[in-house]
Amino acid sequence: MQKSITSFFKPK
Amino acid sequence: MFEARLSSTALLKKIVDALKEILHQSTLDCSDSGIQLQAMDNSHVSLVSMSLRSDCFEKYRCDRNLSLGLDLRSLTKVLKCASGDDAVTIKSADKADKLQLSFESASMDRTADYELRLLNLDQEHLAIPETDYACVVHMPATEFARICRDLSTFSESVVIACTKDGIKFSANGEMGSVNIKLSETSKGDVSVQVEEPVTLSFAGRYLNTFTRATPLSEKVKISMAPEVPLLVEYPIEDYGYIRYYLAPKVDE
Repeated sequence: MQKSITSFFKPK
Repeated sequence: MFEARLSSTALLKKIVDALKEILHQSTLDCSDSGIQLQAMDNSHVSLVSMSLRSDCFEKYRCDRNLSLGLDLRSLTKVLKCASGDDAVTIKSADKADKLQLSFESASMDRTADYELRLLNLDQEHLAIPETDYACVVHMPATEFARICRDLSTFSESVVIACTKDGIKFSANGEMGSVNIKLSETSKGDVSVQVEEPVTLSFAGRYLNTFTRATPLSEKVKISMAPEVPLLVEYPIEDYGYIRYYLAPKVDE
């Protein structure tokens, strides 16, 4: 399954 | 007022080439210290971060922080009209809706001025946490590009395994499998620093897209840590970098 980058990096 | 002059359009072409396939539109954040860009691809699987310090430019002026929303495909079309050894000046007034690009030939007998419409992009910025990477590998950028290209023939997924012995790239598909291993070399073009071994799986097509930055640098730096995004970094001469972050694939 491809993870999303937003599951690692959160909005500032 | 923002104004920046580069002595060679070739560098700007290489930077835009490294970005345009993964990002169709993006915002350049200009400040007194230089130009930054941060954006996710449309699928939100990868993140691109670019930084170019002001001393990269022959002339640099940025009176107040400015965000320039650009269509990178359109910018590419403009850059195609310029010769690599032209000098380029990019300019935008405060609150302007256009970016001006002026190209001056090396013999200074030809100037060409273009205006590019700016876009109002609502781009959110992500906080990239400080990461202590367990594996850091330096290798020739052309070698990395070749490996990514060769592996994508076999499978959509690429497994990267890094140990003290070296870095191994593997792909396994219907037609067969491939393993490419690079060990540290005495001449120093491949270096491998490993605190603990890491194996992660990634979508090969993103890795391939990152290698569009190959003309920017002889070397590429690959950093991995367990269960965090891969970092692929290309320096931009001594003035900055393009960093690509790619979220790993995980077993369902």
